Amino acid sequence: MNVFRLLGDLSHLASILILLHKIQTTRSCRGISFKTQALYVVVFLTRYLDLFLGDWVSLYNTAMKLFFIGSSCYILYLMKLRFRPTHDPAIDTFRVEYLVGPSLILALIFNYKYTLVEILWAFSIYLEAVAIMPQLFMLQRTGEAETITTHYLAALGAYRGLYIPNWIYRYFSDGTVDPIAVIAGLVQTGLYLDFFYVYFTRVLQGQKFELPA
Amino acid sequence: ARGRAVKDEL
Repeated sequence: MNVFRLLGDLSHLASILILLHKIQTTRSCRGISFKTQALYVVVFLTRYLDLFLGDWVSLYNTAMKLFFIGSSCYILYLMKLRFRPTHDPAIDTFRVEYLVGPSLILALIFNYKYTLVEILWAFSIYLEAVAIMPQLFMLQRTGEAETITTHYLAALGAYRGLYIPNWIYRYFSDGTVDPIAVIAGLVQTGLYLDFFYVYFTRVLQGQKFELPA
Repeated sequence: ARGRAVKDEL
């Protein structure tokens, strides 16, 4: 565990806590894409299958996996049941089959081993890389976002971004490279570049997150 | 055996 990896994981943890805080305090899931959140549930369930296969890594690893599965399911519950009226499906219109289909095809072609667990793992990596697209698409459509929502997105974007120096560090420290994770991670981080530009130039200067018309 | 190089990442 190096500092980049730890900061990345903490950033991921923080993003979920920020999102939960936003939903609980405003009693609303306005501005949050249900589709993106549902994709994260699929990502975590397909990636963390190893929890149930007895591949023990560490207490940290198991606790984080359980937290990500549990919190993502809880967020879906909040959006779909508890605060259902505050979610507007009419602006959450990205077609998820354009993300799930290609991710599945890629996973069938590019994986480390032709086993169900490895194919699902690769699928979860590809799907995670693009799962934010319905959310970013929604932001693009509405052209604005609550500040707390932008902090959520910034923490979530920083998470995979911080994995990049972690991979570079690991290449030099123990010679390991995971090309599937690295390529998908670069794509995932790349998707946030536009968002980060506006976040740094507007939100962190105390202005509202607004896209030019 | 071929497989993932890294199994501890999240």
